[in-house]
Amino acid sequence: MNPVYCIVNQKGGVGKTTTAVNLAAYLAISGVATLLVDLDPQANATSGLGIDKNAVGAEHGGSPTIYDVLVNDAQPDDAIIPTCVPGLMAMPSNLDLAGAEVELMARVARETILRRVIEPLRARFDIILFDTPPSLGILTVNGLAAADAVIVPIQCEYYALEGVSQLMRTIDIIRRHVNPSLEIALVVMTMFDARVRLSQQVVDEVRRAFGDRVSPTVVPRNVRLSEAPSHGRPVALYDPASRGAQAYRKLAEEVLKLGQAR
Amino acid sequence: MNPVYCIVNQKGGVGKTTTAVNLAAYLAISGVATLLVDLDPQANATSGLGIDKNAVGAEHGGSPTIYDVLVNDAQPDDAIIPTCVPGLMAMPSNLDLAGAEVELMARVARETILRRVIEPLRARFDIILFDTPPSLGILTVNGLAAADAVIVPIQCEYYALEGVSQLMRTIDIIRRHVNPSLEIALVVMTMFDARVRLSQQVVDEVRRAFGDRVSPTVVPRNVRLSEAPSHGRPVALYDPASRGAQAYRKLAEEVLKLGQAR
Ligand SMILES: Nc1ncnc2c1ncn2[C@@H]1O[C@H](COP(=O)(O)OP(=O)(O)OP(=O)(O)O)[C@@H](O)[C@H]1O
Ligand SMILES: Nc1ncnc2c1ncn2[C@@H]1O[C@H](COP(=O)(O)OP(=O)(O)OP(=O)(O)O)[C@@H](O)[C@H]1O
Ligand SMILES: [Mg+2]
Ligand SMILES: [Mg+2]
Repeated sequence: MNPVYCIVNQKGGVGKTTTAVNLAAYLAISGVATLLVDLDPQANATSGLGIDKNAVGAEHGGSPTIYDVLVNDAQPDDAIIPTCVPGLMAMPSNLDLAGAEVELMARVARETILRRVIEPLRARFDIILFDTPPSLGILTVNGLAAADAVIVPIQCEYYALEGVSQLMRTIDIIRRHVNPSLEIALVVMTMFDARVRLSQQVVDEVRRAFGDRVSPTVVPRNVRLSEAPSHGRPVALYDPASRGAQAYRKLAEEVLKLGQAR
Repeated sequence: MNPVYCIVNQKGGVGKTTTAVNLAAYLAISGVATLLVDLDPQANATSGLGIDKNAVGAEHGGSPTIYDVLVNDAQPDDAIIPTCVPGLMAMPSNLDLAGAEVELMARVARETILRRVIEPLRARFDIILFDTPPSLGILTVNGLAAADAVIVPIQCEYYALEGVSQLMRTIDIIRRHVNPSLEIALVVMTMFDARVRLSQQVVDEVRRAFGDRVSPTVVPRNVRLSEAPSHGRPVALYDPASRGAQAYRKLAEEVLKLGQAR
């Protein structure tokens, strides 16, 4: 069964997009047919893959975005475009998506619109990933309802630790009302800085809470990861020898093994 | 006229809370009667000041939170509590606030609920600050509608740069429909790392766009700033000699001068 993963954490700036883009790239590079869906109006995953977010969108004369698919019933196939990575396709986002929260609020079965969109795509792709915005609104809820499991990036910082219990509560609610089989596939520690005592303390605390669901791969703070998006490339194409790239390559191998075990 | 500032940027993890807590602390230390209102359900500003977010809230037997004030008409005065910094009061938040988005959606004049709450408090405080969540939903819109001006933290990273145009668009909309006198008081560059070329490129780009509204004080990446919240203290009390503390002390002086010039 081809897994669908939602990358989620309502705390801002913890590495959701960086994980989505780089994980998707390494999965595709290893031969896995991968789709990355950008559910964030900020469209960082879209631009992190070198796609011009001002050139997409039905209202701007481009191919449809995830907004057009969710809100205006555009064909999902028409919204899927190739990226700079062979084997990696994307369903891009743009600022139109900022309106989706209000526009979808009154719809019948508003939480499962994305699930119905993704269903027919499962046969075409080996793995589907969602990047989500830093909130627990309708877009993230759609991601959680459509996914088989979540991947949770947690930044090695104090404030990021505080938000984890809120996230677990939300996942429980989704499981009870919308998606009973939603699992926690992986917790990924990000922006680890070995020189900072707090980093290790956060890792230890998360390992105590989540046990072996925490990936043994800890993503280090690595400047190449933050430079790559300014070149519109995942780190696999920007600087594959960097420590950041190596961490995401290992993570992709782990996610592949998880998928096969399902 | 006692200014009210909203600290805003929908991009996640750019230093909104760190700026709100540490600016508020240094303003209070310099003798300014300061109120910090936490409009984020994550309640990071609340815990960054050492307030136990599980001990507040009318439904939990504690003093009311901003949620109780906005949604259940609790008295604002009852929700204002002292902090570990003399002269700094706070209106704390907790997870209840996550429900406000939906609960306020159908209210008449939902965008200006906070403005009506804050109006009578202006006489009691020299400066009022709002910390906001990483989204442009009802809570942030309430902050923008109730403020005289915004303070915009921008992280010295590529993705953070992308979100600025969306934020400016939203501020324009608020000005046109809800708060015609809303100004941009200050843009603050955060997490600057002198070893990273990208940092300086982002600073240059933001200065080109915002000119002298960009504070000359650039907040460096400084581990003491990320450690302080784990001790429930602003950096002014945790490590006042650190570079992070010095930057926020200077920023407070600048904000004071701005306030006097109004
Ligand atoms: N391991 C890392 N090392 C260095 N920089 C990183 C790392 N991971 C992410 N970054 C940078 O940190 C910032 C935040 O990461 P990112 O935007 O991926 O987080 P996010 O959770 O998607 O944010 P948001 O909540 O706004 O969606 C970005 O500028 C990114 O380039
Ligand atoms: N100048 C700095 N140097 C080092 N760490 C910092 C600095 N500013 C903020 N941090 C840390 O970076 C993380 C993100 O900052 P913060 O939580 O203040 O951002 P935010 O914009 O409020 O995030 P959110 O969007 O989730 O509300 C926190 O862990 C914080 O401690
Ligand atoms: Mg993101
Ligand atoms: Mg914050």
